[in-house]
Amino acid sequence: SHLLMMEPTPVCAMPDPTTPDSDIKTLMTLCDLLNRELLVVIGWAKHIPGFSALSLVDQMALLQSGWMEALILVVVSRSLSFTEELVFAGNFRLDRAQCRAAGLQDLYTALKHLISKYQQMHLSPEEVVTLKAMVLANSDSGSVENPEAIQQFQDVLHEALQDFETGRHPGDPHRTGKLLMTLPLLRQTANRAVDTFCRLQLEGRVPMHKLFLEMLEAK
Amino acid sequence: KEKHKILHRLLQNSS
Repeated sequence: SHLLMMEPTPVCAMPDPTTPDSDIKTLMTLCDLLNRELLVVIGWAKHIPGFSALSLVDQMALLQSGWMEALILVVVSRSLSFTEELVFAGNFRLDRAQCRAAGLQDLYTALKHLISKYQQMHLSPEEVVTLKAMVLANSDSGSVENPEAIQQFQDVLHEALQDFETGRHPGDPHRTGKLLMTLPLLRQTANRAVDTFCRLQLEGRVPMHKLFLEMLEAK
Repeated sequence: KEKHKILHRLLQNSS
């Protein structure tokens, strides 16, 4: 309930009205949107029970490892009721052709694979928010100060997910496990996204915000 | 920390 209450208001895309429509404009709109979404994720992390009790160094380590997985889950959750499009924001949806034209074909394919897996499972909003918190807690950063505190942080979220599934899906005792078994694909998809944005940055075609670059560098 | 100063600042900010 706490995680559902703390869900941030969705961010809207803000395409530059002075730039004519083009593939570059699509990428610019996307990078700007994801940078603002990233700011939201950092603010949201502070409201996950247990996160703020971690040391600042560990909070940074978890976010630096898990931010893209959290962003991917935001996009996935918005796209669950769509069959063809990736819903980056209510006013910013991209289909396969648009992604291909913008050089995001690999990312489209990877995201669609993940989305269809969650669509088949009928992922609920409660599961989305819990998984989103879990990807931060479980981000496998190599440089944490207090692994015990992070383990405890993970255990609390794990317990919340198990409790929820026991009540909501009593007929499927494996549902928690099934959800946790989607995390490798989520990480793989996030890595694909990081690669994509690193490539865009190297190509220098799209300006990126400092925060987004800083977080990409941490990867 | 110096390298990741924006994240550091955002986390220190209480809002």
